[in-house]
Amino acid sequence: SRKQMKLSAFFSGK
Amino acid sequence: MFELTMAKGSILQGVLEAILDLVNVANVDCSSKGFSLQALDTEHVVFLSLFFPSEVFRSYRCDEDCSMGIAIADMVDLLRASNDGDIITIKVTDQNFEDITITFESPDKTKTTDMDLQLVDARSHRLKISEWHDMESEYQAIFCMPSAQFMLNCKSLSVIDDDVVIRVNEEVISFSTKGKSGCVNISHVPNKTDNPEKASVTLTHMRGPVSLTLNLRYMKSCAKVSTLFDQVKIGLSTKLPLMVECKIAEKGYIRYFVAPKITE
Repeated sequence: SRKQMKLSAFFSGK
Repeated sequence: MFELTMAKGSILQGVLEAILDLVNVANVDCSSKGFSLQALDTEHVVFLSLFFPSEVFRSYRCDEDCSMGIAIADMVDLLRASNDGDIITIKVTDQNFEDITITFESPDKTKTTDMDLQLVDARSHRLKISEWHDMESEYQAIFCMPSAQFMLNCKSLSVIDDDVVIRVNEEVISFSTKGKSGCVNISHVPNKTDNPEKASVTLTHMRGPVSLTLNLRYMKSCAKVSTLFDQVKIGLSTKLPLMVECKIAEKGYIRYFVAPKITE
């Protein structure tokens, strides 16, 4: 099955 | 003071309408150069960043940089109340930084409607991703295609399944999906040039084959905005979110960054 990634996986500096 | 005017049905209004299915609240930054907007979808899968240079508006004035949170759905509702031919003015005065004023003026200037829209807190929508904007060379592959074709691909695939696999190599750019009822594979043989022709699919940047799986719900949303423009540019990398970009005039853009799906 496939899991949806979140943008936070690419970028931490929110 | 900040003030811009545009005709009813202008491109900004069209874009705000088209982003509504993903975005409730947006952070808007205004400077003398133009109007920019950033927003994150509620599931934190899509980040939207747009910049409208001042010259795309009928008139534009910004004396001092300002930043504000806007409830986009409410703003679109207000804008929808304008009539054909109306000139729309969006204004923020220095004295009052709690709301923005939206004014419609009828073509014969005999009727004016003023509305105030309260500003909201949208600081959580401000991602520091400006570095992504200049990261074209970091993408493994970038291609351009007619935005109507992009929309058609997304619609055709969503009949079968919720996901799309986009694969790019030197020879072919494909959109495919596999579901319970069957499978669809749409392949484009790309041109290879730095000056993409409007009607063709063009590979503009290639560092190696790449493929990503994306939820079609988000892709259809990107496609909806892109159909306001002739061409869409799509960047793929295994280390970055998918980028979907449309150019607005010479310096303007609307960019979506979409997190892909991964196999567990």
